[in-house]
Amino acid sequence: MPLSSPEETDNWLLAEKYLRRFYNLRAGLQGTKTHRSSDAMQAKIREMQSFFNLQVTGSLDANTLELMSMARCGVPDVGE
Amino acid sequence: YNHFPRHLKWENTKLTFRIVNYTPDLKKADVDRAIRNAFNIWAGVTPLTFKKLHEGKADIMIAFGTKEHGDFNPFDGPDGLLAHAYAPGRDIGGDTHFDEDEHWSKDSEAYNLFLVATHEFGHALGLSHSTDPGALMYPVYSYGQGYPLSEDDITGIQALYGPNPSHRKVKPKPDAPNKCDPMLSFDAVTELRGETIIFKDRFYWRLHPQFAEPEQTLIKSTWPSLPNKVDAAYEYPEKDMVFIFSGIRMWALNGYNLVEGYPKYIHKLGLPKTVRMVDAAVYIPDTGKTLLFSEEHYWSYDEKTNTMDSGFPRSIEMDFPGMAEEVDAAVYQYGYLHFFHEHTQFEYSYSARKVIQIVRTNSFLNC
Repeated sequence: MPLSSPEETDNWLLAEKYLRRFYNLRAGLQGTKTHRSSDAMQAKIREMQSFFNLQVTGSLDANTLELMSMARCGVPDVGE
Repeated sequence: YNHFPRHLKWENTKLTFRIVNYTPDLKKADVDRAIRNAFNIWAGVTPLTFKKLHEGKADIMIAFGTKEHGDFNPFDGPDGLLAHAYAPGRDIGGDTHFDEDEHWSKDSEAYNLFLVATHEFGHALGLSHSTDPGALMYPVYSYGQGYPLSEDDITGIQALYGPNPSHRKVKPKPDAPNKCDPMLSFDAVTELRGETIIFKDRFYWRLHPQFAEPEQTLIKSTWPSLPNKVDAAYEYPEKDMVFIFSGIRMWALNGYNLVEGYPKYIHKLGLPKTVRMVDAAVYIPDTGKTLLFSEEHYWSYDEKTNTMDSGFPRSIEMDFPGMAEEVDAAVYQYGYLHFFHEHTQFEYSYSARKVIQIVRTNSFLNC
């Protein structure tokens, strides 16, 4: 797997931070250096997509990333 | 709506709050007013009362702070996180913090403090986030005027505390439209870079050819400069532009950006001043013409010469036999004109010049 582009890395880090804060994604590295998408991460992406009534794809598509960058409340979307 | 785990709530309905510090973005009196009005919104639909303290510990301590501000739950600079609040309980329970790195306003110029405060106090009283894009407790910020609570918000808070004893009536914000409502009608429909955008009330659905499930979003979440109500919309692909009509004004969008010089008056297109709104608009690639519908008539606008064609207006009923005499929305797809009027969709073959199918409007959303 070629290493991801800087933009993909930025998107990935944005998503990781978002899911950690709002969807209880556990801390620590998700996946390996080359294989980015861990099961836990994919599951949390699906959970977030389902909450916002997006297409549940488990992948960081444009709509999902767009929503992750919108101004919002800091309270998690899932009960702690 | 959602509650916090174990449906956390205040056992005492007489609550206290204290504003610990103020943002320099607004006058102190404006902050006081925004906070008081926000509490009054929740007091209006529950038995809860809110008394302001000027010192000591209150149930709900309100403060402005940046980055790490003392609760190990840091803010993130401008945009992103705007504020947070803690579920009902002792100590930090109920406390509400606003990110001072944001710009706070009492209108739509920046983040509206009253709206964000009302949302955060919903958390401080026991509401978690709602999945209804029309609810105040939806996680993503969007500016709107008028009464901020939707039916969903009111039902959620009254599930915890019951109604206001005076049973004062409030007029909730309408919830998001239901795409499978058999009586569903559309306000406007347009193509946008290969997707189909369907406007209804304050929302729009985004329909992607590969996905069956349309996504519903608040108009203002994507295009803050657009009005909350769209009458008509069409895409002119040659310029990668979408034109939006509301009342006697029109906006031009290039993707998510508003095109310089808009909004303009619709009469700039050559429509007579007697026309006060465009009901539907659709660009026909085969002819290079945009059809503009208003009440029982329509006009033809030439996109190449930017002029209104002569011999118009013409009667919709005469030129589109089998169609309703008025149109709510129209879109051109694969050689067919889809006209929408109330809960009925007319599929009109442009080549055969006749209506070939009549179905329900909601079938366009795969219902």
